[in-house]
Amino acid sequence: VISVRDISKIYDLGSTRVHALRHVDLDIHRGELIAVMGPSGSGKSTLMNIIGCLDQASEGDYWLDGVNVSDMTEDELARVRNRKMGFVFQQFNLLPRTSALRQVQLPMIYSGGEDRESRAIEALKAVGLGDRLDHKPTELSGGQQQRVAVARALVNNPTLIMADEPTGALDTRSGQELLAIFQRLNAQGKTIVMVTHEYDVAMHCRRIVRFKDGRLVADESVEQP
Amino acid sequence: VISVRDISKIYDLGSTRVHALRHVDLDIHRGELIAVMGPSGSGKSTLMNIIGCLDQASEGDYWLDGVNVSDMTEDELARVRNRKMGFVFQQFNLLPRTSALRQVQLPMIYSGGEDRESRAIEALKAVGLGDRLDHKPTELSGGQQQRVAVARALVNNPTLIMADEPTGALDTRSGQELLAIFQRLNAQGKTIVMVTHEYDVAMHCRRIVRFKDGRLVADESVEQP
Ligand SMILES: Nc1ncnc2c1ncn2[C@@H]1O[C@H](COP(=O)(O)OP(=O)(O)OP(=O)(O)O)[C@@H](O)[C@H]1O
Ligand SMILES: Nc1ncnc2c1ncn2[C@@H]1O[C@H](COP(=O)(O)OP(=O)(O)OP(=O)(O)O)[C@@H](O)[C@H]1O
Ligand SMILES: [Mg+2]
Ligand SMILES: [Mg+2]
Repeated sequence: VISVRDISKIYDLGSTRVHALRHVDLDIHRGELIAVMGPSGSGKSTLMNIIGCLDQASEGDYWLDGVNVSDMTEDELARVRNRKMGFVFQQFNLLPRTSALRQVQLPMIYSGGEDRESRAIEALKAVGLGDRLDHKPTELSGGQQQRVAVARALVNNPTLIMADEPTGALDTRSGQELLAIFQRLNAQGKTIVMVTHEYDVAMHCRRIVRFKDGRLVADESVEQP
Repeated sequence: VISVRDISKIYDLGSTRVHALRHVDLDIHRGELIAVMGPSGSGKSTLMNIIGCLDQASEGDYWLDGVNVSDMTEDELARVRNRKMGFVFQQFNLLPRTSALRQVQLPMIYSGGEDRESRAIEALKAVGLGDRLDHKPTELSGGQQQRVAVARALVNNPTLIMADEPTGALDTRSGQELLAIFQRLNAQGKTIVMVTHEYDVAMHCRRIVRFKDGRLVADESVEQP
């Protein structure tokens, strides 16, 4: 479903050039559950942003469901992002003055439907925030904000879920509960790509790809016990 | 050095009241290395903000070095925060348009000194960001932003370091390097209080306090092997 060929990303800051990604090749098939690991600054979020159609590569090609993304119009890209994908950002990217309930309803603005509010409530209950619906980000703990970001990414039933360190701000138990949600969605056929630096989380995925200095350096299946 | 007695924090949102902290008693002595753990939303950041003089309790008393903090003037509080304490925020709280080098120099504005820039460079090199000095937050990875926040907290040589999940965004190895920095500072006599949900990090501290639903429920020494 995702095919990345020779993708490079270079940031030009005038005095220096940062090669955030170097010649990355990667194929992701429908229904996979993949962990993306690697040191801080190795290019994981950069790749997630390119795959999530939030950023463009400097070089190389990216095919999503057989269509070359650089051939898509702005509208097509926006529709793909909104309908096919759910994205959990590493820093949550919540609107600062918006309640949890409204944050989670945002992706449904275009898909519409009468039951937006009840679907948003369901999504927030599923991540344990049923009693925080009207709290704004400053009225939520770090882990609670992360869970709002997850609920928002899942509410439109996307087929492709991109999660950039979705358990980073959570204690072990809340992290395991979130992982169980992702595993259940994967069992329903959703494709899940998760950046994580936690070994337990990676062990619950079926494939691990590793980055180092902008390059993909390892790609291995997880042994099932 | 820190004495917290019967501290409670209640948020009144009109329709609901959230008891973020309930009757917390805690003593922290000079030179301790303490891990603060507990589920998401259990009150850890709230307590850190009160101890860090960034917020006030609704009830109870807090003595810092023998002085009751509620008797301090705004100026005295500001001076304490700036000189005695280094605070690493759970969400880093970096200025969005400011380079790493300037972010780290901010705490030194009042303490002044000719060597501000070289001290900031040293602090950034110590966390592995010597080659990212002029990058702004949007030009840094999540883990790099976290490390800028740590460098900023340490640059003024504070005697009390409060770190709210300082390794949350870091891969295992960068996290271990950061922990080694904290251990070295503690060996020099600095008092360190660290919120973490990572067991390895907690095991490297000498005391673990645990929160649940706003209450302190456990306080134990870490067995030295
Ligand atoms: N806009 C930018 N301008 C310049 N350099 C950038 C920019 N964005 C990212 N970088 C650099 O690109 C590299 C890769 O960043 P990326 O965010 O992908 O890392 P990461 O693997 O997600 O790290 P982390 O685990 O810390 O989140 C980093 O070294 C970073 O400094
Ligand atoms: N301004 C506020 N108004 C209302 N409730 C708040 C406010 N700030 C925090 N809370 C609530 O207080 C509780 C404690 O929050 P706190 O940030 O201390 O948790 P935490 O232990 O740091 O959690 P995490 O591990 O997720 O960061 C949470 O349930 C949160 O929803
Ligand atoms: Mg990242
Ligand atoms: Mg917190």
